[in-house]
Amino acid sequence: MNKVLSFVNQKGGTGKTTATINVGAGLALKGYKVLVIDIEPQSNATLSLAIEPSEIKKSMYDVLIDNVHISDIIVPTSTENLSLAPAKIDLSNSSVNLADVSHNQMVLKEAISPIKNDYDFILVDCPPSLDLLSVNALAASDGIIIPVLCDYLSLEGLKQLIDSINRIKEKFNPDLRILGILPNMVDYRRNLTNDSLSLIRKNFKDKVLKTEVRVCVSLAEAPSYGKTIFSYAPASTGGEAYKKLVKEVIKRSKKL
Amino acid sequence: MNKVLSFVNQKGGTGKTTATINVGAGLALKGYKVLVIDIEPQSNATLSLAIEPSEIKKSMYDVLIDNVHISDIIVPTSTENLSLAPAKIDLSNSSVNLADVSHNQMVLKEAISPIKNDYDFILVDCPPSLDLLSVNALAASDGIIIPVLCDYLSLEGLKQLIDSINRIKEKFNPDLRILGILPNMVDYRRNLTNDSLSLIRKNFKDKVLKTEVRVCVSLAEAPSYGKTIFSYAPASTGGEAYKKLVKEVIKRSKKL
Ligand SMILES: Nc1ncnc2c1ncn2[C@@H]1O[C@H](COP(=O)(O)OP(=O)(O)OP(=O)(O)O)[C@@H](O)[C@H]1O
Ligand SMILES: Nc1ncnc2c1ncn2[C@@H]1O[C@H](COP(=O)(O)OP(=O)(O)OP(=O)(O)O)[C@@H](O)[C@H]1O
Ligand SMILES: [Mg+2]
Ligand SMILES: [Mg+2]
Repeated sequence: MNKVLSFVNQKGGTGKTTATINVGAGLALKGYKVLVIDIEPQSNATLSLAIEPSEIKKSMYDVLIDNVHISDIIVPTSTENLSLAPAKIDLSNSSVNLADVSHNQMVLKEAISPIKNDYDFILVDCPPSLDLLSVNALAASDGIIIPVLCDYLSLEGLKQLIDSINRIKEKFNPDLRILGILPNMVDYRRNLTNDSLSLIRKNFKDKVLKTEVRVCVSLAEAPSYGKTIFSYAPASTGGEAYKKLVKEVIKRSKKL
Repeated sequence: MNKVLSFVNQKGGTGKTTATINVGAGLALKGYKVLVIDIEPQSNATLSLAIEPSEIKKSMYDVLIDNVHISDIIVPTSTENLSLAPAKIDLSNSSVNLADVSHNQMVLKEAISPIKNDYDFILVDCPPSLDLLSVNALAASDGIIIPVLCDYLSLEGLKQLIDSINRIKEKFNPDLRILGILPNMVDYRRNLTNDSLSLIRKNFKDKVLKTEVRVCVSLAEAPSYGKTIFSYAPASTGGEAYKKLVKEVIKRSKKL
């Protein structure tokens, strides 16, 4: 396959990190070789995989700013076939440090190219912004997954996000595709959820994934044990949803 | 009073915008003259107050980048005594545009100083990051309010955030104080919430506000009607919580 997928949304708290970790783990459990790349200064993907950022010597910061080879920072995780290129807090200075670098939107793409064929999937967890780090992820990706909440502010942001993605696609990566919009924290008891879901499906049609991930507290608990949903609570509604999502991601990746 | 308060947290989706709008409205209803400043590129505070960002001619972007006087962009809202300095999507380029400006951390403080005495409270809604825009808000503030969710990833981020705030305080604003950490989307039925709450109160002691805002769907519905909680559902648990929070903010602001 050799696909690079980014989890992007400038709206905060929509489930980007949760989706990156659990889709990554689900693909790894099916035998695919997966690398998760964490480019979030708050290093949530790194923390969720039970790796303490302060104990890491070199991180994605060193790869993007000091030209360290990405294979020098990759670490194994507790899930077989799932590796991680960790982040640290110093990533928050990267926009400033990369400001003077020419083609500073392509730094991540260049860093990934020597290892792209070593993995079936490379998943990039992005910060809640459309700054230089997220633009790098979009420039390096084959497909993007956009987790959204079913509320007013998230929906408003979605139109803006799709416009920005199309601009970045034209400038830096014409082959970039939206693999899917992922409705997350769905609660069918709330009118707001049902109204928003029908609006999303009406406006964005087949760009919206069939899988809807319901609110499931196990998904919020799992990171504090450093576990993915598959090792923490595989039979929960969260576990079932992510099993389904992984199948849909595989199917849609083949069309990228 | 003449206090500037910023709502800050680099973790996404913790309730910064919701708290800014509803604390602002609550203070305005008590007769205080309040200005909300939106410096989030996704302009969520502007949207929540029923102002369409695309119809705004000049925004905080023009104030920060082109030296437009902030009083030229201030608009009234549907709540008496509550005004807004709106944001637009072009704010997402501000870190790059401000990179070459000397003392670029103080641009917001300078923009606010001519009008600071016209308002009892100026509330700044920040994006989910600690980039230059958020640093500007911290440099311009008397106090900060940190909305947090009661989950693992939010708690991990809180320690990092407090460290970063102390560094910014030493460099740019020695008088800056944490007015309070606001537990948000509290759900007493979840173990994760109760465990997190006792951890937050143990680690951060009197920095944590007494008011806890419970999960309340009215808070998520109100922005889609362009209303604050006080005009949409004042008797809801969200409305009651924000009434209590406003009283606590007034009390703590007197000590700043
Ligand atoms: N379906 C779900 N049900 C319940 N909790 C969830 C679900 N998905 C995510 N969460 C929880 O919601 C919180 C926000 O999710 P997450 O951190 O993955 O979002 P994010 O988009 O990566 O946030 P940020 O914008 O800060 O990067 C986390 O505590 C996570 O555990
Ligand atoms: N106590 C609450 N109960 C229920 N929903 C809430 C509560 N507080 C906030 N919300 C909803 O949660 C979502 C996230 O809140 P909000 O947008 O205010 O967070 P934020 O920190 O400003 O996000 P961002 O990081 O993207 O700026 C919104 O849809 C909001 O309406
Ligand atoms: Mg995240
Ligand atoms: Mg916000």
